[in-house]
Amino acid sequence: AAQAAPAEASIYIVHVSKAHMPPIFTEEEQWYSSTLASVKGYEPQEFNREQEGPIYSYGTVMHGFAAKLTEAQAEALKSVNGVLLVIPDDALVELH
Amino acid sequence: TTRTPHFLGLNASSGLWPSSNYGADVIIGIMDSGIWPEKKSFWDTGLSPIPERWKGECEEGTDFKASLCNKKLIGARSFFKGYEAAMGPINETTEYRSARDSEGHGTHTASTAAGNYVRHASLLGSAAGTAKGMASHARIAVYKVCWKGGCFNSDLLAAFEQAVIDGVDIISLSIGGGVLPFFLDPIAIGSFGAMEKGILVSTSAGNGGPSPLSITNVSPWVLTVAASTLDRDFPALIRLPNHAHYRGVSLYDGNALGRRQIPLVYAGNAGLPGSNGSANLCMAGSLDPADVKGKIVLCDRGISARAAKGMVVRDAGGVGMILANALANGEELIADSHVLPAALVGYGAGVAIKDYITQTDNATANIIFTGTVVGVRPAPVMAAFSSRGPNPANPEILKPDVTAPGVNILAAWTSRVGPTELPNDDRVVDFNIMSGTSMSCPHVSGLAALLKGAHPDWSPAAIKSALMTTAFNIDNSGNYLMDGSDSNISTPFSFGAGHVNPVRALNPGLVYDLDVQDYVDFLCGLNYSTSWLSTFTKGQYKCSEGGSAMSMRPENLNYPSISFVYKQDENSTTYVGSITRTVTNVGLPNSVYTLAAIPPPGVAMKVEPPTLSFGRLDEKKTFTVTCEAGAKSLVPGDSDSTFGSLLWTDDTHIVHSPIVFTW
Repeated sequence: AAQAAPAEASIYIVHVSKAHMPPIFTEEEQWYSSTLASVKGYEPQEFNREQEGPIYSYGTVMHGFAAKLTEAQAEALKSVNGVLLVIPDDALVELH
Repeated sequence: TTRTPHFLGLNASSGLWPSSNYGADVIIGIMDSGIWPEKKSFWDTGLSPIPERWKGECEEGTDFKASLCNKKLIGARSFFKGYEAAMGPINETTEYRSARDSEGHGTHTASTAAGNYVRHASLLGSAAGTAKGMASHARIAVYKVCWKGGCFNSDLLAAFEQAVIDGVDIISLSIGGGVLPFFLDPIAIGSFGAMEKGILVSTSAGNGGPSPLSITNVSPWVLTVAASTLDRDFPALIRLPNHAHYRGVSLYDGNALGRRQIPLVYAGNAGLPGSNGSANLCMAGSLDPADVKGKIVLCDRGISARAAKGMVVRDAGGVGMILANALANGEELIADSHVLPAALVGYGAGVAIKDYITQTDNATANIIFTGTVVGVRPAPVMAAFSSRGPNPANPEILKPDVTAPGVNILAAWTSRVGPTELPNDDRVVDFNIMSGTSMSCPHVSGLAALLKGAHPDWSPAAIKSALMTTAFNIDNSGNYLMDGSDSNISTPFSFGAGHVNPVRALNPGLVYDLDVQDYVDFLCGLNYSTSWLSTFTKGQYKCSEGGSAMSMRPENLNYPSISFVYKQDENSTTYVGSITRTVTNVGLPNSVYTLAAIPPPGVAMKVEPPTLSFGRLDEKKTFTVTCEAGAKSLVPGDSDSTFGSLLWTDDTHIVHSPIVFTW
């Protein structure tokens, strides 16, 4: 089934090392959006942060963001400088 | 809750309640399914102004105005961006796109931890009394992260972020998933970040018991809570015409069946054609009304919800139900608010009643409902459903940590669904009786809030240590805690250090303290890569440079329980290993603690030094536990464990740690 729908996007949690944030960015959110645009194949001016950008940016309990990505995009993200881990948000969590 | 404060020894005249001012300065973040804010448990009668340091908000959303917050409910937020991105828009015909609780679970857990006093509380007459949370003056901040389709980790992490920023002191988390490596586990990551900021995270152990290795939420920086019974019951008597009678439980409090004998049928013999052997479980659409109408139906427990089976029996024309435990449920009895007169019986009684039906042409029965009784013995008993160790991620850390009341707990409930949670149950109740480690967890969250109130300078690890080292493992009959699944003696794999004892936790004497660097070194000891470690440290901590390989061994984390793991191989004949611990004196300035140790059977154990002398408060002393044991003949992949104890005692304190030795 996964092979039949290769472009289907799901949620990923992305851990980053903030020490690797390029100095051209002043805020983490800019870096995250730019990184996402690069793996999603958008030119920065086309990138719609509202629709394509991070779902959440995390800066307190972890450094990174959550985003909706295809499997290929998630794979591409892993080779971006400063990205530590890309984890699918597919672990079942339930009320006890 | 109406009974657990008494069962836990909390009282208004002395101890943890007055010492902590009922937790008035403490803020508990509840990450759950939301809250029904209008319930009396969340009124702010008698509460002082909100602590000035609070930065949280009451977010507006569907059927949720900011004005619903008050001095009790001081924050309410909902997190659904991850859920909606994955599942599509929230269906607002079935749930609220806000912190309002359409499930009931979050309302129940929030009121258990910190609900205000409510007189004349009950569920349809059962468990009547004055309901109150463990920390009745503590403040509640709700972070709704669970929706009809589940709880998404991206939302959960966002809630952790916000709770830390808002300034909560305790996080209560009655949710969980499977056990993952810590760096892949968002609950482990979020709770580590909370711990860094001095926030204690209390989590539920899971309901996967009695299977071994079923424990969840196992990271050492969270407090993992198992579930056990309290000394209250809701008896129902099943009477057969052959003078046999069997004890069950029921929340049905009426007299609908009278005292007459009523025809009795086993559901397995009353199935519709094509029910494919599911009729015995009273699955939807499986019963033949011609066989069931006007009768009491005996159903087997399993697959579908207990209360749902009662609905199936009622819809097929049955007038009552006897629900029989499966073998795995043993004799543990959980009460439900069934929609018809019904009672749950243990496995043995179920077998006996089925035998009676088989051997009798016109079987009949009657169910006598006797209401609520307290002072039940033995109690506590470990719940069969409560998840069990050993810890599948790191057996060097014993999990669960403690047990607390989690069976038949009355607490506040949503007005959106009835007490059975079934779609056709349109009864509206202010309180509901629920069972699960979800119910035991907020008890401990509330107790932790009280300890935080009484000792504002204590670290999360010190609060956890106080709860663990003062826990007990003797029930109210004077015997070791029993296991509800098989009526045998239970072990630390089910209760951890034991049952919480808040009276003693206020003044534990010694604590096993830990700081962020200790947990980082624990992760270093697991040979974490730089990337994995950075998911926790965020570049702010490194493995201790001066730390030896010894100090970074996972078993040397300064944990309040002790676990030796003998990783036997073919050539191994003997294990000799040592574990160190450091205790901090939080009792009296000049005190001397002496050792009383019970080695695990089959293990030679030595503790050095056997006496710890303290000259001042906050002084630390280190001791070493050395164990020696021979190899065991085990099936490859199997393991065996034995249990002992280590106690440090002075004139007034007993500081207890369970010891586990695993081959």
